[in-house]
Amino acid sequence: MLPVLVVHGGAGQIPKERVEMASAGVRAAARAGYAVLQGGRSSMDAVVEAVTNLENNPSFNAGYGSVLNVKGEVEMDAIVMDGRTLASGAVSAVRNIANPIQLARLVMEQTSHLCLTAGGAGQFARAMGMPEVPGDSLITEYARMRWKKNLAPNANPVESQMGKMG
Amino acid sequence: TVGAVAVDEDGNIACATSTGGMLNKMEGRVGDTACIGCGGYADNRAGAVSPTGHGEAIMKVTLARLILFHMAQGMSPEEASDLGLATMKERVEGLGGVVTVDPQGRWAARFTSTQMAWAAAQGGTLHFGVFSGEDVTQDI
Repeated sequence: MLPVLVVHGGAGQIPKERVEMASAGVRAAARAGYAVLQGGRSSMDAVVEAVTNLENNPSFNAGYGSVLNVKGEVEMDAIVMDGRTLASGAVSAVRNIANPIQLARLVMEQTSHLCLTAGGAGQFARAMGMPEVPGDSLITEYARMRWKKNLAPNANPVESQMGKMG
Repeated sequence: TVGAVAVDEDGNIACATSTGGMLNKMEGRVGDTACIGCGGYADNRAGAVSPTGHGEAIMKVTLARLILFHMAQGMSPEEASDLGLATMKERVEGLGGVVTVDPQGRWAARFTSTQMAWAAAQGGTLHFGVFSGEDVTQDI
C-alpha cells in the first residue's frame, strides 16, 4: 500500500492577504503528517500529527487562532476515528486546551465513551495530565477583529465565514 | 476548521478534524466536528472523510457518512465527495468541503465554498490548492 495523507485548512472565504499563509500552512501540515507515515507509523499517528500542526498555526480556525463565540471566548470541538476498529473519540465546547485533537484521541483510547463535553472534557484533560493554557493565549488579533466586526446588528456570521450561496 | 485523512502502509485508515466552530456562535453551540458521521468518519472497508463548512448543514445530511455510503456503493472518492456536497447544497443550502481517501489510497479534496486550502502527500509528490480547480504539484 502506498501511504497517503490529505489535509484541509477549512472551507470558506479566505481574504487575499491570507491565501499564501493558508496554503503554506496546509503544505507544512501535510509534510509533517506524511513524514509520520514514511516512518512506518500508523494513519492515526499521522492525522493527529497533521491536525496538531494545523491547530498550532494561527492561520486556521482551530486551536490557536480559533474564532470566538459571542462572548469573545474560545470553545473548540475535535474528533478522531480509527477505520480498523471503528473506535472514535471526540471533545466538544472544550476550553483552555492547546490541542483538542490530542484530547479527542485520549477519549478514544482511555475511556469507553465517544464524546466528552465542556467542563467534563476539561476535567478529563486534567486527569490525563494534559496542560491547561490561558484562554487568551489561544486568541489572535485577527480573531478578535472578526468577532468585533460580527457583533454588528446586521452582521451575518455564517455568510462572513462561508460566503454567499452561488 | 482543519482536518486530515490518511491511509498507512498496512492499509489502515484514519481521520481527524478540529475546529474553533462558527464565528460568533452562541455559547455552548456544538457543530458537526464532534459528531461521528458528520465531522468525520473512517472505515477500512470504505474510506475516510474529514469535512469543513457550515456545521448545521453538515449535520443535517451527516456528510462524512453520506460520502462513505456512496463510496461503499462503488463511487470514487471524487465522485462521492461531489455528490455528498451537492446533496448538502441542494437539500439544506449548505456550503463546505471535504478531504477523502479510499482503501486503495485514492484521494480527493473537493469543495463548494469559494475556497478551501488543502494539500495531499503521496509517493514523492505534494499536491495543493486553494481555489476551485487548482492542483499545484511539487516534490516532497
